[in-house]
Amino acid sequence: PQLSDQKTLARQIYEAYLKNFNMNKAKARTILTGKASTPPFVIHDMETLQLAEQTVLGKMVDTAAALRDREAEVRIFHCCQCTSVETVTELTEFAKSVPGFSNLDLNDQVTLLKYGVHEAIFAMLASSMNKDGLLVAYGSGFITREFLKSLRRPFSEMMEPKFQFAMKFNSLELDDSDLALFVAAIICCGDRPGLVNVTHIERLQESIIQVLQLHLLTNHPDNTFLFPKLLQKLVDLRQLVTEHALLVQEIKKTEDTSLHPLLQEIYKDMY
Amino acid sequence: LKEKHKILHQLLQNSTSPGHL
Repeated sequence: PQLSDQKTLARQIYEAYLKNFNMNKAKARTILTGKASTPPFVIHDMETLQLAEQTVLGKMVDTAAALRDREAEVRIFHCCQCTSVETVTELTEFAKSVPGFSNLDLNDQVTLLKYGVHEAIFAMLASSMNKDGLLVAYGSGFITREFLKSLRRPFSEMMEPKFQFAMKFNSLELDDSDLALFVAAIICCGDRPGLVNVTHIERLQESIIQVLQLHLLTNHPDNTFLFPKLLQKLVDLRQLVTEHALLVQEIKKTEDTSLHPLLQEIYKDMY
Repeated sequence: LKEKHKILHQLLQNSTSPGHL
């Protein structure tokens, strides 16, 4: 009976993942490997960025009049924020669908999301990345890594660490069913600062980690060390987010850009 | 905590849009 419970939990989490995220690895790989009916529009310089803003990016975000005359770096930063906010919304709905999450203390649900969403965002972002760039605007655009690197400091430092993480993470060859459990494990984490009912969360975390381990054994029978490798990735993601939060703080201090109120809430007093 | 995270709290309670910049 325990094994069948675990399989049910894995299936429920996978279904919640497919239902709540508009992009997933299977979709992204279809586009990145050139198998989609329409190839993405490639953004590789200022000119193609402007063209994209009039087409694919314009559909994704309302590139308001206030931004039109701002420099490219600020406009790209704005787009990144819009994508993050949308993913936080999706992650919240996903979390609510993880059995047991909604029964947790409401303050603890807030804390788990506050600390977990960026780790989850960067883990899932890897699905939309290859060594040359990143899918944007629901897969209708592709922005090159070189172009992002060529932006002025500090914006040029925003994405490169995520690419470096993604290349190592993608070499593990996880599929969406593995990623669903991995993202659930990121969110339901018992050692976030300020949690009230740690035991309750640890119990939930343990059941998800157990399911993840079992699922990896059956889904990747030839890769014995995949589970410990993934646990290490949880540590790497925490470091990636700490560095990201510092960079955002620097941008907020030195640049004349606004930060979305939802992201402000999340970053405030984070680390 | 709820006071400092009004939008997150709102998202958890219902499916409202977090709004635009």
